[in-house]
Parts: sequence; structure tokens; C-alpha cells
Amino acid sequence: DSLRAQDPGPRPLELKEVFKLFQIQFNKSYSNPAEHARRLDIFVHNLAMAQRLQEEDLGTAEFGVTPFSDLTEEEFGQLYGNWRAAKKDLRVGRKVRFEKQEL
Amino acid sequence: IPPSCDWRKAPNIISPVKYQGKCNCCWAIAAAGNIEALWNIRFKQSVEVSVQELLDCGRCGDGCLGGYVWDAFITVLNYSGLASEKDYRFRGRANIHRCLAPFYKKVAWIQDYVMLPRNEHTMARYVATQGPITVLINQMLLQHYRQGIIRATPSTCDPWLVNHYVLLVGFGKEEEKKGSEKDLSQSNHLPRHSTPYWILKNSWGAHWGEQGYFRLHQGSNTCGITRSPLTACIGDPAEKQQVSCP
Repeated sequence: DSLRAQDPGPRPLELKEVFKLFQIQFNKSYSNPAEHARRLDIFVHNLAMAQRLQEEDLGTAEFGVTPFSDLTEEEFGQLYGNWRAAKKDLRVGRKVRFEKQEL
Repeated sequence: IPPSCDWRKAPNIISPVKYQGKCNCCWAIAAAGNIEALWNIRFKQSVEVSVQELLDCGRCGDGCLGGYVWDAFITVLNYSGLASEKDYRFRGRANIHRCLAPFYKKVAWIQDYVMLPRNEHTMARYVATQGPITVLINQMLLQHYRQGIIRATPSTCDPWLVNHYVLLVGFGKEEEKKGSEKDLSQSNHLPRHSTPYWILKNSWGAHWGEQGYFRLHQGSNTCGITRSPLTACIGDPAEKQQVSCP
């Protein structure tokens, strides 16, 4: 009873509210409710991912909500990844490893 | 090598952070940033060069589908320089059949370009004594990055899967702030740890990260930073002069 009587303090924001704030901050809108729901799912997944990265990071980095929080990893890679460079570099990497094996 | 170096502190060396939008032209923006910085250091004259010229006039087709910094440098050599950003403005899409390079006055040019040794110590020395360089990294963690120093392991950020060009503008050390209360209470008796870091200029606008910049741990090849350090050569090599980084 005494615990119940205590003021619980400010209520943590629900994920939907956090997503709404994200949309306002980065001026994001979606074409239909289905797309909105899909982006919300991705956003929630990305928040969990950011939390995991935060725990794994050995430096002082802060991970969290960014302008790319409503994109899947694949979409982010397609939109911002320089795959021409990545493919070439992977080819070089494979060649080097192959040559090492040969030796 | 000085303990820290930040070319942003020198006036008119580093141009404002650019926004690549939906065009995958990090390679062209990094190359342009490298040329601008070296030109400004060498000639004490502030220029901002055209990224659009690199996209329209490159030999590898649509520059918005990705590219290589060395191809940007080859384009600069082929056209004997670059126009100014003011004259040949960035449009966010490549126009490969309409290279306008011959119609504009060149404001900066290069003599050559070099691949630097894949070694963080050598990279730091070059940045401190010559100026900013381009590097290729794995951008995976940047999707969720807000601020601070990223220190990853090969399992959290694969150093072989490098897919994003950025400009390395300096380095420094940060006193560790993380730690439990116990650690803090003992901190007076223990040697203080500091985290060495690289300062990198991204091309996702000034509202991303630390005003458009981010920091990676120095000394652990975080996210493959040593995979492809490349820089243009500006000025007469016979008159090579060392400069001091602020």
C-alpha cells in the first residue's frame, strides 16, 4: 500500500509516442497506415539494435534515434552504402587471402 | 606526431559539411574535401570545388551509384583541374552525357594521388604534417550513431566490408568518463586512461552525428579505417613543405 501511494514519477514515453516525436523531428511522413505500421516496427527494431550496440561498444559512443531509424539495415546499405567500392575491396580481400593460402 | 590535430580549427581549410542526399557520391565528396583542404593549406587560399563535375565527367558512368576516390582524382587529372562549387553546383544526380567541365574556369588542380601505408601511425603522421586524407570504412554502425567515439571489434564492425568514403581531418584523445562509482572513487590512485580517436567528416549533412562529423577509435582498425587511405598530391613535389596542424 505504501508503495502504491508513492508518486510513480514521470511515465516513460510509449514507443508510439517516441516514433511520433521522431517523425516530427526529422519531418517524416508515410503514404498509408500500412506503411506507417511497417516503419514503426522497423523503428522499434532499430531502437533495440541501438541499445545492443550501446552495450557492445568499447568506446564512448552514444547510439539511438537518428534520421535513419525508420530504415532497415538493407535499405540503409542500399541508400548510403558505396557498394561499388565494397565489391572491389572484397575482391581484393579474397585475392589476398587466396594468395596467402597458396603460399 | 603531435598528441592531437584538428584541421577544423585552422580557418578556411575545411569546407562546410555536405549533404549527399539520395546520391551515393560519398567518394566524390571525400575526394573534393581532400583537394580543397590540401589546396587551402598549401596556397592559403580558400576554394570549394565542384562535386557535380566529378559525377558528370567520371569515366565509370553514373557517379550516384557509388565510385572510387582514385577515379575522382583521375577525372581531375584528365580535365586539368576542377571548377568551383559556386559555378558548377551540386544537383544530387549525375548527368553523364552532359559533362560541363570544359566550360568553367578551374580553381584547383592536382599533380598526382597516392595510396598511403595501411598503418594508423603513418596515417596520423601524414594528416598532422600534410593535411586531411580520404579513408574507406564500414558504415554499418553509423546508422544508429549519435555522438562519441566508436570502438568496435571485427565482430561488431567487419573491417573487410568497407563501403563508405569519408575525410579524415584529425585525431585526439579523450579522457575516459565511463566507469562505476567504485572505479571513480579509485581513479585518484590509478593512472587515467584516455581514448585516442580519429575525427572524420561525413557527407550526411550538419544535422547528423557531431555537427556532421563522427569519431572512431584510433589504433584498433575500427570499421576498417586502414583499408584504403588515399590522398591527392598538390603543388610541386620538389617544394614539399611540412605544415603544422592546429
